[in-house]
Amino acid sequence: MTRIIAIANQKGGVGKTTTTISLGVALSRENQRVLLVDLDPQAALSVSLSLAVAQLRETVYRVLLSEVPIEQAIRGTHSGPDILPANIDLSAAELELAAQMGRERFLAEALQPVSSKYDFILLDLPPSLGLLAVNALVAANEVIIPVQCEYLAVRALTLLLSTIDKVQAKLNPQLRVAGILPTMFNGRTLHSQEVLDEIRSTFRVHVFPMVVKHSVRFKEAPAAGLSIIDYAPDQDGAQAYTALAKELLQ
Amino acid sequence: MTRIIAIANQKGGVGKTTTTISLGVALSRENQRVLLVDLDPQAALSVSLSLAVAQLRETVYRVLLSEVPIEQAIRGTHSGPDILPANIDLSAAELELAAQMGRERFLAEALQPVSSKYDFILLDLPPSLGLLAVNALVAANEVIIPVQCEYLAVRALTLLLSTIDKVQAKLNPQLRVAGILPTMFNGRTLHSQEVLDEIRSTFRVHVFPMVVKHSVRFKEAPAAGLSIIDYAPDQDGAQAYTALAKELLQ
Ligand SMILES: Nc1ncnc2c1ncn2[C@@H]1O[C@H](COP(=O)(O)OP(=O)(O)OP(=O)(O)O)[C@@H](O)[C@H]1O
Ligand SMILES: Nc1ncnc2c1ncn2[C@@H]1O[C@H](COP(=O)(O)OP(=O)(O)OP(=O)(O)O)[C@@H](O)[C@H]1O
Ligand SMILES: [Mg+2]
Ligand SMILES: [Mg+2]
Repeated sequence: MTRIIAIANQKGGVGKTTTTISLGVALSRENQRVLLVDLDPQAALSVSLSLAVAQLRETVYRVLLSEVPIEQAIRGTHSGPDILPANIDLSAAELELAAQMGRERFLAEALQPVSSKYDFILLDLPPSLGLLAVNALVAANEVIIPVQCEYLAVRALTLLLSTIDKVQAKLNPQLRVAGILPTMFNGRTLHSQEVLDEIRSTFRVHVFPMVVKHSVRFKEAPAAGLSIIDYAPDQDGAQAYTALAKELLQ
Repeated sequence: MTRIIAIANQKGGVGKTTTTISLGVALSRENQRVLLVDLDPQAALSVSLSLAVAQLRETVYRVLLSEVPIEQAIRGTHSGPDILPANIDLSAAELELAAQMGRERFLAEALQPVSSKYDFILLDLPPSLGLLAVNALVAANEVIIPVQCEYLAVRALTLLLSTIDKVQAKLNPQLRVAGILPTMFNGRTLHSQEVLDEIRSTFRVHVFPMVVKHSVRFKEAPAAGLSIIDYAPDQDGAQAYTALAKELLQ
């Protein structure tokens, strides 16, 4: 059964794209067949894997509009996983789909022809709770929530969990939260630890035992077109994502 | 002449909201009359200034729909500036305005009755380049662009500047970029400095001379309901924003 995991958090810059790439590559190193889906018009996922997105004609946007078959838009990457890329055209998707019947199910239907080819499909969401995010939550059976341990994160988490509850109630009963992943963690400050403790005690959701610490290697890796797993394999960051992959495979 | 400044960058988590609050408070300490406008449905600006946003009936959303007069929705804050707050209702705005005539001008028209009361109106944008962002770029006469000095920032900047060019050409000839502000700067790594140098040499846009360094104080300040100017006045962060306010006042 293909595990389709939405990497979700409407707050900006909390590590969704980094988690999608790093976890995706870590899973493929465990011999899993992995597809990464870029659902953000800003296409950071696609760019970080060295795709020249502006010139792309076959993207997730055109797949959602049934203009291109999904098999044609999926490409390999040099890191291991396959990718269904995005570019700025996707910014038109929400408006275009908004008026259509079954508008929350376009992605679920688009993934149908290929899902059996993969063990894991990871969906990289944009920083919003609009129609693209809802499509992802309807297509997915699990959600991983990267969270930056700082004050404002708790409120965003509350809103996200209530949105997931609504989607589960009305559109996708199988949806469950696999866990919260603390990211960009600064172990040397009390603030991060306090917020992490608050998250663990406040929410009835699993919080993964591993924490992804802040490291400049994450900033450098996209410039090299590599995931952290290939760029700095011996450091904490790569090890945290490898541990997360193993935890998911248990 | 009221200076209306859009704090813009479609990339998530780069310091837009932090810049709006910190610069706004710094300007009010220079005896400027300041209004902060929250244009993000996630309402981090409003929350950081201790507003209970969920209960708010008078928000920027209802002002844009002409359901509430702007004077009624504007509130004072304990930090100095006034605020026109947001809450999650604003997420319906883009869809609702999309079909209406003059849809890019709603904010400009909404601000008209009050702009002469203020020396500065700062607009806090969401992490996207949708209709709310375009409304802000049409209402504004200047743009400040907070930029995190890392690899992916340069691409986002290119897209933002081309969007500003388009708005200037088609909708708002007065719009100009006041400058790029390097944020969350990690002075100890070569990567940040390299990206900053690349930004300075690549773009024909002013890059402000001050840099806002990374500091955990910024993470703690919203928990105290304070801007960095009040929370940690003697540290680099507060001084960088105070210097930015003075530079804008020259
Ligand atoms: N552990 C980490 N340490 C340091 N930097 C990190 C870490 N994880 C991610 N980053 C960097 O922080 C920035 C934001 O991360 P990322 O793009 O993954 O967040 P995001 O949630 O996908 O953002 P958006 O909401 O804009 O899509 C990127 O430059 C990324 O390289
Ligand atoms: N100089 C800094 N040092 C450390 N943390 C910072 C700094 N500036 C901002 N932050 C923190 O980083 C996080 C993101 O900042 P902020 O919310 O201002 O970004 P944003 O661009 O408005 O995000 P979004 O795209 O989600 O609206 C916040 O928790 C904020 O407190
Ligand atoms: Mg992302
Ligand atoms: Mg913000």
